[in-house]
Amino acid sequence: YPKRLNKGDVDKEIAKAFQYGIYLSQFGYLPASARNPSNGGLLQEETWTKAIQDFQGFAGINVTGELDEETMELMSLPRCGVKDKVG
Amino acid sequence: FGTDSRSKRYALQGSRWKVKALTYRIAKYPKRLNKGDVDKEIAKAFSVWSEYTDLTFTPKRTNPVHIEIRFEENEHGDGDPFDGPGGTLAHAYFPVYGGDAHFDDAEYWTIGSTRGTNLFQVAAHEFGHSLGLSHSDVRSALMAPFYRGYDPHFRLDSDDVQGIQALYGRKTSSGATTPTKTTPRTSVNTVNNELCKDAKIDAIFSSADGMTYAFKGDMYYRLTENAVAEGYPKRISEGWPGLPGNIDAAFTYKNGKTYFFQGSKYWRYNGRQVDGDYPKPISEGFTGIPDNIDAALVWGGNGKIYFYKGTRFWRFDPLKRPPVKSTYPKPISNWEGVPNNIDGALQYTNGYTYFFKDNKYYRFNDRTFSVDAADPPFPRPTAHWWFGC
Repeated sequence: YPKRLNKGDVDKEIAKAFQYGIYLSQFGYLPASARNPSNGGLLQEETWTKAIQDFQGFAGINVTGELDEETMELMSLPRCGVKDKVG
Repeated sequence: FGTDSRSKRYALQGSRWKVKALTYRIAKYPKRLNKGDVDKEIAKAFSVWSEYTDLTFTPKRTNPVHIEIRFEENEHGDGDPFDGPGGTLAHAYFPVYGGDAHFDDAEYWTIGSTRGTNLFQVAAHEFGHSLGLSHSDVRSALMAPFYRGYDPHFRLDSDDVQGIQALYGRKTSSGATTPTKTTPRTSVNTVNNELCKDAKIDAIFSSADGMTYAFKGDMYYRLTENAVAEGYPKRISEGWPGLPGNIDAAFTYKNGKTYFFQGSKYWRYNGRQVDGDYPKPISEGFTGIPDNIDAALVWGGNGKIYFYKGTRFWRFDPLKRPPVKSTYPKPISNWEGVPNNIDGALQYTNGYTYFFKDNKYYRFNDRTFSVDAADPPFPRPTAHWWFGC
């Protein structure tokens, strides 16, 4: 764990990153090629931001590129399992 | 699917059923609902789509059927597992992938209640996918991806109606009808010109400055929104010095140059000026394309050049080597509803593709990849709709 953050807070942030990352990937906002091999498989920040922006645009909410309250609330709604972005 | 964030609308996945009489079967029922009630809700969910189209849905007890419906939990054999209560409620496959619909049986499915998850609404949404609709970014549309609770006054949004009618056309039997968005080209004045006596043309194209021209014999006609412009016809040789009459085909490419084809030769023009040493052999400038073509156009679907001759067509990509793949020519019947031996083809400013044969024309829907379903139907008389006769 990082030295300067509360463990509970860190747990929550990590869980959030996984949860919403999986969501964006599942519904077509994060392509499979998003991983940056040079960083050992981590997402590039702009890819992550764009994915959130795309979702926000599709859902008709403020396009901030951030996982704000409104965005997370929408992602928590029950929904259809089909991708939003279909090739 | 509009890419402009200001214009929201439905999305077509790209496949649809070729028949309108579809069958379905509920192969596995939910654990907590009465089977008869489920049958009724599923039938009601299908009727949402048949209300605005000529689609019919018939339940069957045994296979084969078009759409199989199952209530399942967790991993259920398609590699797309459900996730328990909440989250994903259901999913369905587009027509090209079979059209089946699966519902998460871990959900608390209800009928006509504010509690749980309304089966009718979710099923109607999933059947939209089974028919070829993707998710809409219109918040109020049934095809929006989120479930926002039971709506006792549920109705299809106009966006949903437009989407399903783009795929399957409007309902032609008695019942609800919705006017299409496209405004027909109607004539205001009756005009006497040669094209009114014989509307068959040699070629039709749009110029770089957005004008539309029809060629017939040695003459050409500039077309307005709904008729032939005043002062026409004029001689082709005056409009494009050096160009002969009886042109086979013409198009303007994205480089702004207009290409004309006749016999074994082609010309390239920059506006009204010939752009170099022309004519040249088609075999030289358009390797892989035959002589004496019927029509050509730059198709808005992908920006490639398409040539049509007889019963076949070729796709020409100037950026590729070779520019015509070995899989061409292909049958014109691939362009559903377009006849063979056409006279002209045009990508028009309204985004539709038009094909002309004899004195009639066809409007082609690039999204559904078929001749548009409309009222009155296609083909329509060219003289009335294009030339103001």
